Amino acid sequence: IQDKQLTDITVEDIMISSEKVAHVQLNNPLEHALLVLVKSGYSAVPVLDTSYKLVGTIGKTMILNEILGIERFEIEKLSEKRVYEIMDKEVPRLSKEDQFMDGLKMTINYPFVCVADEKGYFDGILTRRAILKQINRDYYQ
Amino acid sequence: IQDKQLTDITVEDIMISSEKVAHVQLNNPLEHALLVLVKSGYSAVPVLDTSYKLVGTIGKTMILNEILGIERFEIEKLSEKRVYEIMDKEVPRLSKEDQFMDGLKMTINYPFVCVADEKGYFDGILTRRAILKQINRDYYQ
Ligand SMILES: Nc1ncnc2c1ncn2[C@@H]1O[C@@H]2COP(=O)(O)O[C@H]3[C@@H](O)[C@H](n4cnc5c(N)ncnc54)O[C@@H]3COP(=O)(O)O[C@H]2[C@H]1O
Ligand SMILES: Nc1ncnc2c1ncn2[C@@H]1O[C@@H]2COP(=O)(O)O[C@H]3[C@@H](O)[C@H](n4cnc5c(N)ncnc54)O[C@@H]3COP(=O)(O)O[C@H]2[C@H]1O
Repeated sequence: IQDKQLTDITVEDIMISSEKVAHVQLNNPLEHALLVLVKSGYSAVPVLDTSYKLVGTIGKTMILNEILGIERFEIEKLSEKRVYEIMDKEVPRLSKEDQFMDGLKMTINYPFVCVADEKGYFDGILTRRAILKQINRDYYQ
Repeated sequence: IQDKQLTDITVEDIMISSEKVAHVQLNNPLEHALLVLVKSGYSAVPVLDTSYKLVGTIGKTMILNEILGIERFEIEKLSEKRVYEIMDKEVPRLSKEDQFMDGLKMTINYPFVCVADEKGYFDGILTRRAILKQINRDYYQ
């Protein structure tokens, strides 16, 4: 990949593939989702259904917003609510065959973009870090 | 800036200047810091001292890690602890006069890089979004 031109690189070449991506299931209680996020250290991760199809994304901001009451953080809500109730269902996505340049465009506004096939099965994520690393390499050639 | 070559662009040209950057003070209780983070929507922000010098960064992950006890999130700790006790003091930084390419290098590993002068006064932040936007423009010229 190092020696490929940016115009020859596909999303699949530089994405983090699904088995290495931390995720949660849409049925998990928020408490579980928040634990996954805090322990993995990631601010947001993909949400999958039981057949590993991509259904949304969820992050610390969304969860904390949900439990922020008038006077305090209402921590009990974490066990009352589920991921599907508050996840972001509008997930911008790419396919493995898409071009590096499509990835560059999308990561302008999203720290990571989910990669899925036409049926919606989750393939991985394309991160800003992967894009920036490749661009940095490209400049020194 | 649109028509400048990437090699002519400085950090100052594309950074978000200090007055537009959400931040917290090192003496704030964690509760205040978490509220600033949740309301602004940002996952991490700079920490300044009372003379507006850059002293660190703090994020939701660090705060949540701090209050995650064995059995539950110990929400009372938010009012007991202060920002300076848990902030990240190792802040990679750039100066306004630095080159675009220095910014590109640093944002490979950091979503944002703080900009400060030689005395440590906070000037602004350089974000991955600013870098990616500029690169995207550069490719279409
Ligand atoms: N454990 C770790 N080791 C080394 N560096 C770490 C790290 N956790 C975070 N970082 C650094 O912080 C950046 C922002 O992470 P964040 O969790 O906010 O935002 C992440 C997270 O929401 C998601 N992400 C990245 N890798 C993931 C994974 N393996 N599983 C699930 N989500 C992931 O994609 C976003 C952008 O990731 P990106 O790599 O561009 O950018 C990452 C990376 O540069
Ligand atoms: N209110 C909003 N409006 C529109 N888009 C928003 C937004 N909040 C977040 N985003 C989008 O989400 C990305 C990640 O934000 P995050 O808060 O994790 O990570 C942010 C945050 O930690 C910090 N940051 C950005 N702008 C800031 C500001 N004005 N004050 C303080 N910190 C800021 O720099 C990181 C990277 O920012 P970047 O712009 O590259 O990337 C942002 C941006 O693309």
